[in-house]
Amino acid sequence: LPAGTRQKEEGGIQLTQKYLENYYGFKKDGESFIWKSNSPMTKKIKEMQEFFGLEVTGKVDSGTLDLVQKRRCGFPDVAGFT
Amino acid sequence: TFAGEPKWAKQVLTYRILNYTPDLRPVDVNASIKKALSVWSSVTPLKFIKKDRGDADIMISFAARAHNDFMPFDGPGGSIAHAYAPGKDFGGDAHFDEDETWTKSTEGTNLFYVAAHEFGHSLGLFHSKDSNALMYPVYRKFDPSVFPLHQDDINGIQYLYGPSNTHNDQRESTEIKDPTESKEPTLPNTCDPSLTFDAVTTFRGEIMFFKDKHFWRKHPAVQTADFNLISSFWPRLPPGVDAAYEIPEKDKTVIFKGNEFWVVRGDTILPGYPQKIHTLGFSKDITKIDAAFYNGNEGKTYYFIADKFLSYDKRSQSMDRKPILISNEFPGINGKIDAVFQHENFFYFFCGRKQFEFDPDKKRVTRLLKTNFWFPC
Repeated sequence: LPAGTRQKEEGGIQLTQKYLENYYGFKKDGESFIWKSNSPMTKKIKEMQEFFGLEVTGKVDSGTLDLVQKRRCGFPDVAGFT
Repeated sequence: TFAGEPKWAKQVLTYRILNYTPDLRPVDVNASIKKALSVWSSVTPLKFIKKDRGDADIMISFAARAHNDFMPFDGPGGSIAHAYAPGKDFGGDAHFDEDETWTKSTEGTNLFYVAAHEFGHSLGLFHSKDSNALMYPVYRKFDPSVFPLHQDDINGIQYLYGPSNTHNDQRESTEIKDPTESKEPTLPNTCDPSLTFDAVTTFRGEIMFFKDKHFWRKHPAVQTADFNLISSFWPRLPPGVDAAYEIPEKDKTVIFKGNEFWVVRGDTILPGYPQKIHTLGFSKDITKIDAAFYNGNEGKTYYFIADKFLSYDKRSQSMDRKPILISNEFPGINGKIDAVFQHENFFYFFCGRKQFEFDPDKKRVTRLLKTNFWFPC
């Protein structure tokens, strides 16, 4: 990918990852970031997309990227938060 | 609800505003917080009492970045506020991100709207997946003239605390056994063509439209209208008022219900009210009035009863000895009226679904309007 696009994509991934850590209890594990369909991050992205009624792709698509940049309540969307 | 369904075991809860954002006047912060709490008290038996010192169930504060809990804020945007489920210590508390620009309009971040959401958490509600619900996690532009609770919010809060005690609660306050059974709330909607008003008055440069338990506040130059519970402004005032008029030069507004009236200044009911309407000079056989307005140009107050009116002249300090047919003084206005107010040089009479604009100089109706003419429909 051209550098600019790659940077933008990585920025979106980091933004989404931060969002999932804040509101979906995602814990980034030690392993490098792998795009496996069942990677923890992909699962969490699907969980978030399902909550917001987005298309459940598991990818940081434009709808997901748009959502993670919106103002919101700081309380998580997943239960079990104490 | 949260895991374990935490909720308050009592119905009277206290709240305290620990500090204030510099973005708004303290009086506006107080009003926004009070109104946000009244959203929930209007559909449950809950009551909220403000404390200015000591501990309170719901402690409200503004802070930026890290602020002595485990959820630091993140600067402008992103996370704008959070609140904790019911419980001791900081259970129930609500924190607002000072890095946002807090407003009382639809620009910036509206404090009333965010506070209403956060107090949903303070009372035990979790986030909703329903994008129309107040408990949906993402902040959206909202219409201040529409009551902010969606059925999903009402289902959740009444599941925890039951319905409001007031007998005439608008929202079909049946005990929610199965949330899916409850009916849509019947709330007044400004764009309903059959909308009628109980009373209309000017109020500190705005116009107030009363309907059942609520009123809309609308500045003629501003597109949107604010929607409030009467009890959020004047807790002792009953719903379903009959008439109201303002005396601008005294900053007083007179509100009638049955054979009583109250005088308010801002959101304060002046001491010594309610009083009986015959203290204004009405004969005993008059038990209520339908509408009223004060014509500052003439120094006269007009009280409308059925198809007649009585006027009080403040200069001669005298009331008409007997009622006069409305159509005699206001040709084209026939029969009983619901409400009336003066705006600039015109009088606006509300009769059922119709509104008549009346020009007192030409002594005739100049326009026939819908009742929701003043709203962005």
